[in-house]
Amino acid sequence: QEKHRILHKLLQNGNS
Amino acid sequence: EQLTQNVLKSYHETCQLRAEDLQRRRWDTFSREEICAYQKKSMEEMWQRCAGRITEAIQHVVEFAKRLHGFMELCQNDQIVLLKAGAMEVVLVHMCRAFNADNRTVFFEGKYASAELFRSLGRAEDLIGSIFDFAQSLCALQCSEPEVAFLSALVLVNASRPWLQEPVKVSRLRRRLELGFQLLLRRTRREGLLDRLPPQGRLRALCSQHVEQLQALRRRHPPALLDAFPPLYRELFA
Repeated sequence: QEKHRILHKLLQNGNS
Repeated sequence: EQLTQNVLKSYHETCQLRAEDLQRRRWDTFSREEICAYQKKSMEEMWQRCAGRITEAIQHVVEFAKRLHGFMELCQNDQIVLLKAGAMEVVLVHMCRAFNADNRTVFFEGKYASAELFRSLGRAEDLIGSIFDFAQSLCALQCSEPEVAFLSALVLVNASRPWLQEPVKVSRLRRRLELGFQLLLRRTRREGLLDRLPPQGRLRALCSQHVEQLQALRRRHPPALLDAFPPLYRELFA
């Protein structure tokens, strides 16, 4: 997950 | 039926470009001068531009995945594994919508571009040729929008991707998607499509070719080259 911080963040960011 | 509706709704809500717009503009090609201007760009700038467009497309794929019933119920590791392995493949599938097979051009930065526009990418020219060939073969199947939606979901939800923690859960979701797709094809009398789809390995090979070209570019340039690339692109491919 550390290696995929941005992807992780995009997945966490609500459903927008 | 519910799953089908969900796949189609997710696809429509997250579609980057509308099929009607792409169809309407399919003869709106770059002029000779515009093509020359692209060809004069440095290899680095052209790579950055392409990386930028790919990243925008991938962001839409992530949003599509998030809306798919069952995807966000997979563990976080598997969500990331599936997107990391499949996002670019989905972008390549979507490219058939933005491809005019009659003159071999693809929608890029506002107009339709032939392969020669990408000449300044240097040795990646072979890759461009392979991607155009793939788009051409997919275009020949004349997939409807609902079919592209299901193909996108099925490319993404693939239980055979390495490093999945819960492949059984992914496999269960995939099975439901396959059933939904089969129902759709039966209803529209398009069952034959399944036998005509390009083999999965072809998409995988194109994605490997892309990563190999990026690695070759990095070997020839100072490490700072990648600083100008979108962070998401670097995270996925570098």
